Amino acid sequence: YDDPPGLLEKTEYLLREWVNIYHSPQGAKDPNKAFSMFVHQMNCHGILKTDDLITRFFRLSTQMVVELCYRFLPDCTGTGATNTRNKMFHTVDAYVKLISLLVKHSGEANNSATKINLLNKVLGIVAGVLQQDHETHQTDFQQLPYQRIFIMLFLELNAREPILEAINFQLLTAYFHTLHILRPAKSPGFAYAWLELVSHRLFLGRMLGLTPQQKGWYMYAQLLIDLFKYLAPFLRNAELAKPVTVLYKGTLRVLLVLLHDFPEFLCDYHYGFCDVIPPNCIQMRNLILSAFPRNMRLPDPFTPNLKVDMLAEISNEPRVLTEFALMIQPASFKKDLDHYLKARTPVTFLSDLRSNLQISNEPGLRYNIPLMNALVLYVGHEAITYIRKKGLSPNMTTIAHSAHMDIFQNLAVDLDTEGRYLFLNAIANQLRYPNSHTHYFSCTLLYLFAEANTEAIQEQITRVLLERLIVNRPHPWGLLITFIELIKNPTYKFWNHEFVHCAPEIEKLFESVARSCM
Amino acid sequence: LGQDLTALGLNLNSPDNLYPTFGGPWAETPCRAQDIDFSVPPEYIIN
Amino acid sequence: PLGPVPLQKEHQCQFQMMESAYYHMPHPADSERVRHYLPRTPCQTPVYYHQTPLPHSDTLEFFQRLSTETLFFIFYYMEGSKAQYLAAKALKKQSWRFHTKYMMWFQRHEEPKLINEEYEQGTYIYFDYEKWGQRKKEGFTFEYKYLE
Repeated sequence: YDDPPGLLEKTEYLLREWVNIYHSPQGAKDPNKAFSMFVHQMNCHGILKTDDLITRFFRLSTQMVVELCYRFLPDCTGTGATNTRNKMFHTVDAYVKLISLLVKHSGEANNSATKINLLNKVLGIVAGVLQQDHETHQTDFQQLPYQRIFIMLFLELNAREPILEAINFQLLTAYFHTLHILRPAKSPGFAYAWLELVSHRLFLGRMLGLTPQQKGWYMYAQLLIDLFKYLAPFLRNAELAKPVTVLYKGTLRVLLVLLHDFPEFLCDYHYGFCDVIPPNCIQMRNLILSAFPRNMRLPDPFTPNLKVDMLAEISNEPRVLTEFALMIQPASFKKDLDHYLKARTPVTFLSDLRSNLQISNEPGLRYNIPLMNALVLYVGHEAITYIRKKGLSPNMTTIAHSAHMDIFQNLAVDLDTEGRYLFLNAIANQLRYPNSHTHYFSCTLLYLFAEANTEAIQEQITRVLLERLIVNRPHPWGLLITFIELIKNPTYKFWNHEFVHCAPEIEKLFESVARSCM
Repeated sequence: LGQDLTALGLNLNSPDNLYPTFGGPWAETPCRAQDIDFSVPPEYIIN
Repeated sequence: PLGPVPLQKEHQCQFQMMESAYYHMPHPADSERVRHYLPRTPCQTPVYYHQTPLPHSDTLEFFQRLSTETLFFIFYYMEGSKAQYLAAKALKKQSWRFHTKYMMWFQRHEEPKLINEEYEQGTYIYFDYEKWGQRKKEGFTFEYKYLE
């Protein structure tokens, strides 16, 4: 960094000065006065003269604070851990206080730009030091100093003060960018501290609860997607190593809080989440799909003779805040798709479908899952519009004999087992709370079962539903009503199929599920 | 199959929001009243 | 039908880093302000102890049923927290008042002899934080302001 000679010593002196001032009785009694005195010292040492010097000051300070922590950390174990931590935090918290005061007092009181610029600069510097440290120390990397800086700075800058309230959304945005840059896939050694930050009660509260017009939701959704993307390769395999299990359980806890406190958030972003959650991650996906708006009363899916198509909610389209149509790539494929949906020709479009979806011959990785998901939801969404335009509403009759159902039936027949599994998963991911998508895709799944020309398709449809039902709760409402309809409605002759009786334990399983459903 | 989500230390039946006392992804219990910061009158800060 | 997918090299490296981080997980107190006395440090207690906070233990009603001694303990050793706030509220419900200058609580037991804008004279019990005791004082004069 070829810092100017003497700057390191100067910075060290000033930092030491500030820590002493901050912890002195006078400092405690009148922090603002102490701060202005210190700013004067900074000026005298020329630190605030240029933007570059300010940047170097923060970088050097951050590095010193981190180094200090590294010196303490080896004996941060056992009974003395709390004391050792407090010794570290004695300096770290003072440094954070300095940053927060500088941010608060930078520029004019009502000029938020300078404050946010400084905040972004400091967050960027801390992130940069972290990444360099992560690279350098590798498996000896320590997350604590950075976690402490980030969380304490967040607490400081979320104090109930008018100046801070005025810049709160920009603060959240700055934090979002920083956390996205430091996402687990980029800094795996920081993963646990990252999730601790992202799910801190104050961060959750600000991002999802207190910020008006849900302006923090799309940022939080992105952070969750970062987490899911990181976990995906590890969750993809059944055997979870302990570090993964801990991170996974932590993720479940966060999702449970979201399901309990912000179900609408999970409802709005479910598509984006399911797109990056591995298909075999059934319980976590069920948790997201189980969310339903708080003002909605769900009819008991086990009610005998429940007339789903009489529910008012099934005509309501759910909010899907992910641009799934844009995910249908390449554009030429999208064009062909739209053409086929409109004209139901050429037939070759159907036979080419699989080649558009298949990306390799490697088992387990053959298909472009995001494209499959997008295709299914897009075609379903267009089908509902198409049926409505005819003044009808989706049901077992109106969904049939259309370009949309052509595509679905073709996928059911033409894909191999792996592909069909992903296709059926994409449909099952839409079985949620009462809404037009749930109803349409529930009918579609049952229609595919009824019209299947081979039992293998029917068996796989059953497997996809069953594997979602045999994990611990919660279970999405749409999943339950679809399965109940499948096993109760004689038109599907469910119990006549051989795969229901292929083994005693399977049969017993079906019966026990049926008993609990009927 | 899967986790028993009711055994992760969250009071899922609570009529109140969970996030104000959420203890974090690794905590087995929520935060207690003495863990939660509160803006008390400055006179109360004695230490 | 998807079967397991072997981790790619990149993921294996990520796992190594994550695994090393796993051996120094964040501690609950790392995300909280430093508490002088009772930091947020969970410790194992016998299984027959309550393992989770009692229902409604963060409500005023609950605090009102705590002993006065406990309320003073909470007030002085859990400062800046919701517990301190609730303890103060509960003490006020029992006619305790906080004296800002002496930083002590006092409780008035009988009508004061003299009442005017500035002072009240009467018999008081005040809580002596230093000696952790309560003492009775005749004719004690207080300057105080209400902290409602």
